[in-house]
Amino acid sequence: DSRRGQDPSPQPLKLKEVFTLFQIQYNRSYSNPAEYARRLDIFARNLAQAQRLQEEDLGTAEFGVTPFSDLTEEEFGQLYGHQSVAGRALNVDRKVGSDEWGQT
Amino acid sequence: VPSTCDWRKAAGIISPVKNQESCKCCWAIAAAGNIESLWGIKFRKSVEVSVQELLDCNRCGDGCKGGYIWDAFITVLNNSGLASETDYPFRGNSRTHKCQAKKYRNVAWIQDFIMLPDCEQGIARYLATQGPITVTINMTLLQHYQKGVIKATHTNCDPQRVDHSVLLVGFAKCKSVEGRRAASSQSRPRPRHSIPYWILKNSWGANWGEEGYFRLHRGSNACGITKYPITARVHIPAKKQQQLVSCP
Repeated sequence: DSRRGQDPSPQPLKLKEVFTLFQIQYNRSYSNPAEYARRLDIFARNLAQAQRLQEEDLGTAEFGVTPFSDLTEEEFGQLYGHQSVAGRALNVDRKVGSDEWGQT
Repeated sequence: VPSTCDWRKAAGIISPVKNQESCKCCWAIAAAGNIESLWGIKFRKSVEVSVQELLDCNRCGDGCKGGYIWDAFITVLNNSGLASETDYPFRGNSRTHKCQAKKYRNVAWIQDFIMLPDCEQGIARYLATQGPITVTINMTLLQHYQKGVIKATHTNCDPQRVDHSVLLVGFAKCKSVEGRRAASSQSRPRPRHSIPYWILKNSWGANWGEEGYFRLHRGSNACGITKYPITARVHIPAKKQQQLVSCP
């Protein structure tokens, strides 16, 4: 990434500062140093991913630190997405509902 | 089809952005938002309906583990309407089959629900003339989204793998950011052009994205937005016909 003349992610020391700001902003704390280190690593990967998405994006979108920056992609999907509806056929008749106007 | 439409600009149509917290109930929040906006448009009545009732009375088990828009509308039809958010407030957890709908008066109801054809022009026309529509998209890019128009590719946002339901509330165009890709790829700056986009209401609180909303490119089935465009139908009794609100 540095070949592009841009620093894709902050320097280590700065990364910790950015991560501390993230923790303060989104009220995050971690139960032990190992968990802290793991979340810091995920955070760094997410910042790099956000940078890639920003470069790839063909619109005006800005990607960066969000409330979900310390979650892996899998955790994010499990916590906020509901099960994938790919391929599920609708088995509901289009015309359902009573014909009375406005009746509860 | 008007060139722009933003139901947020019409008073009493779009309710405040909600936060699903740790409950995976985007499907219930999107369906409730759809019903609220249709009542605002058809009856000029600003209502907030109970998401919790959709979770508790959901026929498909624990609503906090996920669900489908059509199941929310079937629950509304089965209950002949929904109680208000005030009477039956959101708790962020689901007591399956502990439905308390009968305790409260219904403040809104629907007659039907339909799924629209997967054509973005047709969806825009319906949105502008009838009101907001629920859609289900691939939410992958939203993890790192801060603001702006996401113009996804089918590789970084698979339109077939949709997993998050939101409410479509408007559309417009904006100017592209000149030369952003050029800077990174050292190629020739490209001429500015306008980017058509959809405006979508999310359920991750008002501090996320653009005050709880986000924008997706319009015209490329970005993140599968045309896969399940579903809306409730609210009929106005003939004697109550009045001038409809058009999308600002």
